[in-house]
Amino acid sequence: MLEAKFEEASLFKKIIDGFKDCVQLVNFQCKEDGIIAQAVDDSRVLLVSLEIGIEAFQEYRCDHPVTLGIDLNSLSKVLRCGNNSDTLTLIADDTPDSVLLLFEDTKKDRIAEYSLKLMDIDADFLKIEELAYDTTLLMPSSEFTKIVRDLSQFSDSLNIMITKETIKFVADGDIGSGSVILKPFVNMDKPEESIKLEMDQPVDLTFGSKYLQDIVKGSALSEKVGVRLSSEAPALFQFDLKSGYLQFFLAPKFND
Amino acid sequence: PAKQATLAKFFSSV
Repeated sequence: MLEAKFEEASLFKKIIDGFKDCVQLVNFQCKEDGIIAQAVDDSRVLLVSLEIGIEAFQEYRCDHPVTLGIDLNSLSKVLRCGNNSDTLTLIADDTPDSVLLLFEDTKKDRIAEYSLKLMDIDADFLKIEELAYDTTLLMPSSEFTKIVRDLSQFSDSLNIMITKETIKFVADGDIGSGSVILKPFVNMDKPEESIKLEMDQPVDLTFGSKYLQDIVKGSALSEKVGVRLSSEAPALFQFDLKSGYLQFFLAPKFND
Repeated sequence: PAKQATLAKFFSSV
């Protein structure tokens, strides 16, 4: 039996909205210690990895591991039926054909219940080893979103160059070019606005703009985004939850 | 122009 209750439905909505546009069919693996999910986009360029730890829930119980194969388009329809401030409980039995979504507005005594049919999704679960990165950047997710959206207008590729003191984003396309340069800094009054850079090796990497535009949809989950880059591994973009994370692994573009 | 790599270059089972 699974019973996973979010204090606010908005959290689960933000999680799903954070990756529903790049993958559609996802196995949610529910275990004693929380829910994990993983999916690769159709072009095999972007991998999404989600972990929702128990602390992210108001109440959580999972006696028996259960996999919920869900079409995110269908799930989104159900999530739109609930109000952001409702509590949301996911309920499934040990061998489920469907998952129940229970929205409760405790102030109004309003209870809405939806059943979503599950799917058999044939997808391998990848064990991602801790990868070695050359550079780790922690910056405001809103700033990162703006840079990606602004520069994506110029080109379908976005170049990220990091040296010891400088983070440079560049896009060069048919209509012109754009670049944004940032320096690491600490804002004591508003720590969430700080930009932190840890660099072992400089990096100069190019990514597909369309994938970055999908990734920044995770920004609603966290004020910060962690960006880990290496010339030998896919880039990792991470939005932390109160307990858990939403991660995107993105393969770079290469010059032949 | 730069060519898009896939994850298979990095993760064998993707």
